[in-house]
Amino acid sequence: ALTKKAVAEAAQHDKVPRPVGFVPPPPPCPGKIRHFDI
Amino acid sequence: VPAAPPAPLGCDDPESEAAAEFAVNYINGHNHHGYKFALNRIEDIRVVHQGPNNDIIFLELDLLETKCPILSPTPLANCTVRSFAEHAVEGDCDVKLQKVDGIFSVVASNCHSHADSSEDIHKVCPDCPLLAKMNNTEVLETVSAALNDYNSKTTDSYLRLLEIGRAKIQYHPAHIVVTEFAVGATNCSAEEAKANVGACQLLPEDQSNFGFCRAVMVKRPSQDLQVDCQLYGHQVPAPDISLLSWPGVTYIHPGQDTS
Repeated sequence: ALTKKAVAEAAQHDKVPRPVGFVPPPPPCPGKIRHFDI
Repeated sequence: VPAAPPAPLGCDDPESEAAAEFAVNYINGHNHHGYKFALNRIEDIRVVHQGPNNDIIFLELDLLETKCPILSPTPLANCTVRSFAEHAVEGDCDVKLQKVDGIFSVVASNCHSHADSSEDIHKVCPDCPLLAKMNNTEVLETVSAALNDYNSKTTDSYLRLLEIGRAKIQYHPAHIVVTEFAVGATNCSAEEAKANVGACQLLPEDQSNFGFCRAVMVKRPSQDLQVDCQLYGHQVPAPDISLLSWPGVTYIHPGQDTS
Protein backbone atom coordinates (compact mmCIF):
# COMPACT_ATOMS: atom_id res chain seq x y z
CA ALA A 1 0.00 0.00 0.00
CA LEU A 2 1.35 3.40 -1.00
CA THR A 3 0.97 5.90 1.87
CA LYS A 4 1.17 9.66 1.52
CA LYS A 5 4.17 9.65 3.83
CA ALA A 6 6.03 7.27 1.48
CA VAL A 7 5.32 9.51 -1.51
CA ALA A 8 6.54 12.57 0.38
CA GLU A 9 9.76 10.77 1.36
CA ALA A 10 10.25 9.55 -2.22
CA ALA A 11 9.70 13.03 -3.52
CA GLN A 12 12.37 14.29 -1.13
CA HIS A 13 14.87 11.71 -2.41
CA ASP A 14 13.98 12.47 -6.06
CA LYS A 15 14.50 16.20 -5.63
CA VAL A 16 17.56 17.05 -7.70
CA PRO A 17 20.06 18.81 -5.44
CA ARG A 18 20.71 22.36 -6.74
CA PRO A 19 24.41 23.06 -7.47
CA VAL A 20 25.84 25.77 -5.21
CA GLY A 21 25.29 29.24 -6.70
CA PHE A 22 22.44 28.04 -8.91
CA VAL A 23 20.64 31.06 -10.36
CA PRO A 24 17.18 30.31 -11.79
CA PRO A 25 16.72 31.65 -15.35
CA PRO A 26 14.79 34.97 -15.59
CA PRO A 27 11.06 34.51 -16.20
CA PRO A 28 10.37 34.39 -19.97
CA CYS A 29 7.96 37.36 -19.79
CA PRO A 30 7.57 40.28 -19.57
CA GLY A 31 10.57 41.12 -21.72
CA LYS A 32 13.23 43.81 -21.39
CA ILE A 33 12.31 47.52 -21.33
CA ARG A 34 13.79 49.33 -24.33
CA HIS A 35 13.20 52.96 -23.33
CA PHE A 36 11.63 53.59 -19.92
CA ASP A 37 8.86 52.21 -17.78
CA ILE A 38 5.77 54.40 -17.45
CA VAL B 1 6.67 8.71 -28.53
CA PRO B 2 5.19 12.02 -29.72
CA ALA B 3 7.79 14.81 -29.81
CA ALA B 4 7.68 16.98 -26.70
CA PRO B 5 5.99 20.34 -27.39
CA PRO B 6 8.57 23.11 -28.01
CA ALA B 7 9.49 25.18 -24.94
CA PRO B 8 7.27 28.29 -24.58
CA LEU B 9 8.72 31.38 -26.27
CA GLY B 10 10.36 33.96 -24.04
CA CYS B 11 9.46 37.62 -24.58
CA ASP B 12 13.04 38.46 -25.52
CA ASP B 13 13.55 35.53 -27.88
CA PRO B 14 14.49 36.53 -31.45
CA GLU B 15 11.26 35.03 -32.80
CA SER B 16 9.22 37.09 -30.33
CA GLU B 17 11.08 40.25 -31.32
CA ALA B 18 10.49 39.52 -35.01
CA ALA B 19 6.78 39.05 -34.37
CA ALA B 20 6.64 42.26 -32.31
CA GLU B 21 8.46 44.24 -34.98
CA PHE B 22 5.99 43.03 -37.61
CA ALA B 23 3.08 43.96 -35.34
CA VAL B 24 4.41 47.47 -34.59
CA ASN B 25 4.97 48.17 -38.30
CA TYR B 26 1.41 46.99 -38.98
CA ILE B 27 0.00 49.24 -36.22
CA ASN B 28 1.88 52.30 -37.49
CA GLY B 29 0.89 51.50 -41.06
CA HIS B 30 -2.79 51.30 -40.18
CA ASN B 31 -2.98 54.23 -37.81
CA HIS B 32 -4.09 57.56 -39.29
CA HIS B 33 -3.70 59.92 -36.40
CA GLY B 34 -1.09 61.33 -34.10
CA TYR B 35 2.40 59.93 -34.02
CA LYS B 36 4.30 56.74 -34.75
CA PHE B 37 4.76 54.35 -31.83
CA ALA B 38 7.89 52.37 -30.97
CA LEU B 39 8.16 49.10 -29.07
CA ASN B 40 9.04 49.58 -25.43
CA ARG B 41 8.41 46.09 -24.05
CA ILE B 42 6.90 42.75 -25.01
CA GLU B 43 4.60 42.13 -22.06
CA ASP B 44 3.57 38.61 -23.05
CA ILE B 45 3.57 36.14 -25.91
CA ARG B 46 1.56 32.96 -26.37
CA VAL B 47 1.89 30.57 -29.32
CA VAL B 48 -0.87 28.15 -30.35
CA HIS B 49 0.35 25.55 -32.84
CA GLN B 50 -2.17 24.97 -35.61
CA GLY B 51 -0.15 22.45 -37.57
CA PRO B 52 3.23 22.09 -39.29
CA ASN B 53 4.71 25.61 -39.82
CA ASN B 54 1.39 27.16 -38.85
CA ASP B 55 1.15 29.05 -35.55
CA ILE B 56 -1.22 31.60 -34.06
CA ILE B 57 0.70 34.10 -31.90
CA PHE B 58 -0.92 36.31 -29.25
CA LEU B 59 1.20 39.34 -28.37
CA GLU B 60 0.77 41.90 -25.60
CA LEU B 61 2.87 44.95 -26.47
CA ASP B 62 3.85 48.06 -24.54
CA LEU B 63 4.54 50.94 -26.96
CA LEU B 64 5.72 54.53 -26.53
CA GLU B 65 4.85 57.51 -28.72
CA THR B 66 7.68 58.90 -30.83
CA LYS B 67 8.11 62.46 -32.10
CA CYS B 68 7.43 61.39 -35.71
CA PRO B 69 3.98 62.29 -36.98
CA ILE B 70 2.15 59.26 -38.41
CA LEU B 71 2.37 60.68 -41.94
CA SER B 72 6.08 61.40 -41.75
CA PRO B 73 8.23 59.35 -44.16
CA THR B 74 10.94 59.10 -41.47
CA PRO B 75 11.76 55.42 -40.79
CA LEU B 76 10.62 54.36 -37.31
CA ALA B 77 14.20 53.47 -36.39
CA ASN B 78 15.07 57.18 -36.74
CA CYS B 79 12.14 58.40 -34.66
CA THR B 80 12.98 59.60 -31.17
CA VAL B 81 10.78 58.30 -28.39
CA ARG B 82 9.20 61.19 -26.48
CA SER B 83 10.81 61.42 -23.07
CA PHE B 84 8.94 60.96 -19.83
CA ALA B 85 9.35 64.64 -18.93
CA GLU B 86 7.87 65.70 -22.29
CA HIS B 87 4.66 64.00 -21.09
CA ALA B 88 5.03 60.59 -22.70
CA VAL B 89 2.10 58.78 -24.29
CA GLU B 90 1.93 55.02 -23.87
CA GLY B 91 0.22 52.50 -26.13
CA ASP B 92 -1.03 49.11 -24.97
CA CYS B 93 -1.69 46.71 -27.83
CA ASP B 94 -3.04 43.17 -28.09
CA VAL B 95 -2.17 41.65 -31.45
CA LYS B 96 -3.13 38.27 -32.90
CA LEU B 97 -0.72 37.13 -35.60
CA GLN B 98 -0.56 34.08 -37.81
CA LYS B 99 2.77 32.66 -38.91
CA VAL B 100 2.65 30.29 -41.87
CA ASP B 101 5.89 28.99 -43.38
CA GLY B 102 7.74 31.78 -41.58
CA ILE B 103 5.50 34.55 -42.97
CA PHE B 104 3.67 36.76 -40.45
CA SER B 105 0.24 38.26 -40.98
CA VAL B 106 -1.95 40.20 -38.55
CA VAL B 107 -5.30 38.56 -37.81
CA ALA B 108 -6.49 41.24 -35.35
CA SER B 109 -5.10 44.12 -33.31
CA ASN B 110 -6.52 46.32 -30.58
CA CYS B 111 -4.65 49.28 -29.12
CA HIS B 112 -5.30 51.88 -26.48
CA SER B 113 -3.09 54.91 -26.01
CA HIS B 114 -3.04 57.27 -23.05
CA ALA B 115 -0.84 60.06 -21.76
CA ASP B 116 1.04 59.40 -18.57
CA SER B 117 -0.60 60.78 -15.46
CA SER B 118 0.15 64.43 -14.61
CA GLU B 119 0.98 63.41 -11.03
CA ASP B 120 3.70 61.03 -12.22
CA ILE B 121 5.22 63.70 -14.48
CA HIS B 122 5.22 66.31 -11.69
CA LYS B 123 6.80 63.83 -9.27
CA VAL B 124 9.81 63.68 -11.60
CA CYS B 125 9.63 67.21 -13.04
CA PRO B 126 7.52 69.65 -11.00
CA ASP B 127 7.87 72.50 -13.51
CA CYS B 128 7.34 70.49 -16.71
CA PRO B 129 4.38 71.76 -18.73
CA LEU B 130 1.71 69.12 -19.29
CA LEU B 131 -0.33 68.11 -22.31
CA ALA B 132 -3.23 70.50 -22.77
CA LYS B 133 -6.78 69.19 -22.77
CA MET B 134 -8.44 68.24 -26.02
CA ASN B 135 -10.61 71.34 -26.52
CA ASN B 136 -8.46 73.98 -24.87
CA THR B 137 -9.37 77.29 -26.51
CA GLU B 138 -5.84 78.67 -26.17
CA VAL B 139 -4.58 75.72 -28.19
CA LEU B 140 -7.18 76.15 -30.93
CA GLU B 141 -6.49 79.90 -31.08
CA THR B 142 -2.73 79.33 -31.29
CA VAL B 143 -3.08 76.79 -34.10
CA SER B 144 -5.40 79.05 -36.04
CA ALA B 145 -3.15 82.09 -35.61
CA ALA B 146 -0.05 80.07 -36.49
CA LEU B 147 -1.51 78.58 -39.68
CA ASN B 148 -2.86 81.96 -40.79
CA ASP B 149 0.53 83.49 -40.10
CA TYR B 150 2.30 80.79 -42.12
CA ASN B 151 -0.16 81.00 -45.04
CA SER B 152 0.14 84.79 -45.11
CA LYS B 153 3.90 84.56 -45.59
CA THR B 154 4.40 81.48 -47.77
CA THR B 155 4.87 81.65 -51.54
CA ASP B 156 3.94 77.96 -51.82
CA SER B 157 0.53 76.36 -51.71
CA TYR B 158 -2.07 77.27 -49.14
CA LEU B 159 -2.04 74.74 -46.27
CA ARG B 160 -5.10 73.33 -44.57
CA LEU B 161 -5.15 71.90 -41.05
CA LEU B 162 -5.52 68.09 -40.81
CA GLU B 163 -5.28 67.56 -37.07
CA ILE B 164 -3.62 68.89 -33.95
CA GLY B 165 -1.10 66.33 -32.68
CA ARG B 166 -0.39 67.69 -29.24
CA ALA B 167 -0.10 70.92 -27.29
CA LYS B 168 1.36 72.09 -24.00
CA ILE B 169 0.87 75.31 -22.09
CA GLN B 170 3.34 76.80 -19.65
CA TYR B 171 2.11 79.52 -17.31
CA HIS B 172 5.23 80.43 -15.30
CA PRO B 173 7.56 82.25 -15.52
CA ALA B 174 6.31 83.06 -19.05
CA HIS B 175 2.93 82.18 -20.56
CA ILE B 176 3.76 80.02 -23.58
CA VAL B 177 1.63 77.76 -25.79
CA VAL B 178 3.50 75.13 -27.83
CA THR B 179 1.54 73.12 -30.32
CA GLU B 180 2.17 70.62 -33.14
CA PHE B 181 -0.25 70.00 -35.95
CA ALA B 182 -0.50 68.13 -39.26
CA VAL B 183 -1.26 70.01 -42.47
CA GLY B 184 -2.02 69.21 -46.10
CA ALA B 185 -1.24 71.20 -49.25
CA THR B 186 -4.26 72.40 -51.22
CA ASN B 187 -4.90 73.15 -54.89
CA CYS B 188 -4.47 76.90 -54.25
CA SER B 189 -1.49 79.14 -53.95
CA ALA B 190 -1.52 81.27 -50.82
CA GLU B 191 -2.29 84.24 -53.10
CA GLU B 192 -5.32 82.55 -54.66
CA ALA B 193 -6.57 81.60 -51.21
CA LYS B 194 -6.82 85.27 -50.28
CA ALA B 195 -9.41 85.69 -53.02
CA ASN B 196 -11.48 82.54 -52.44
CA VAL B 197 -10.30 80.27 -49.61
CA GLY B 198 -13.44 78.13 -49.90
CA ALA B 199 -12.22 76.82 -53.25
CA CYS B 200 -8.99 75.53 -51.70
CA GLN B 201 -9.25 71.78 -51.20
CA LEU B 202 -6.66 69.17 -50.16
CA LEU B 203 -4.82 67.76 -53.17
CA PRO B 204 -6.17 64.47 -54.51
CA GLU B 205 -4.55 61.29 -53.19
CA ASP B 206 -2.26 60.81 -56.19
CA GLN B 207 -0.76 64.30 -55.63
CA SER B 208 -1.19 64.57 -51.86
CA ASN B 209 1.46 66.51 -49.99
CA PHE B 210 1.29 66.41 -46.21
CA GLY B 211 3.42 68.10 -43.66
CA PHE B 212 3.79 69.08 -40.07
CA CYS B 213 3.99 72.37 -38.23
CA ARG B 214 5.27 73.40 -34.83
CA ALA B 215 4.20 76.71 -33.33
CA VAL B 216 5.33 78.54 -30.22
CA MET B 217 3.19 81.44 -29.04
CA VAL B 218 4.59 83.57 -26.22
CA LYS B 219 1.80 85.51 -24.54
CA ARG B 220 3.68 86.97 -21.60
CA PRO B 221 5.91 88.84 -20.87
CA SER B 222 5.59 89.94 -24.53
CA GLN B 223 3.68 88.64 -27.50
CA ASP B 224 5.58 86.53 -30.04
CA LEU B 225 4.65 83.80 -32.51
CA GLN B 226 7.06 81.40 -34.20
CA VAL B 227 5.81 78.87 -36.77
CA ASP B 228 7.80 76.22 -38.60
CA CYS B 229 6.18 73.94 -41.18
CA GLN B 230 7.81 71.13 -43.12
CA LEU B 231 6.06 69.50 -46.09
CA TYR B 232 7.04 65.89 -46.87
CA GLY B 233 6.43 66.04 -50.60
CA HIS B 234 4.26 63.44 -52.32
CA GLN B 235 4.64 60.01 -50.69
CA VAL B 236 3.92 56.82 -52.63
CA PRO B 237 1.99 54.77 -51.63
CA ALA B 238 0.07 57.47 -49.84
CA PRO B 239 -1.58 56.07 -46.69
CA ASP B 240 -5.34 55.58 -46.68
CA ILE B 241 -6.10 59.28 -46.38
CA SER B 242 -9.89 58.81 -46.56
CA LEU B 243 -9.92 59.34 -42.80
CA LEU B 244 -7.73 62.39 -43.12
CA SER B 245 -9.78 64.37 -45.61
CA TRP B 246 -12.37 65.45 -43.08
CA PRO B 247 -13.24 69.14 -43.16
CA GLY B 248 -12.94 69.97 -39.53
CA VAL B 249 -10.27 70.46 -36.96
CA THR B 250 -9.73 67.57 -34.62
CA TYR B 251 -7.44 67.42 -31.67
CA ILE B 252 -6.45 63.86 -31.06
CA HIS B 253 -6.85 63.10 -27.41
CA PRO B 254 -3.95 60.91 -26.22
CA GLY B 255 -6.45 58.37 -24.93
CA GLN B 256 -7.78 56.68 -28.04
CA ASP B 257 -8.61 53.15 -29.14
CA THR B 258 -7.83 51.69 -32.54
CA SER B 259 -8.73 48.18 -33.72
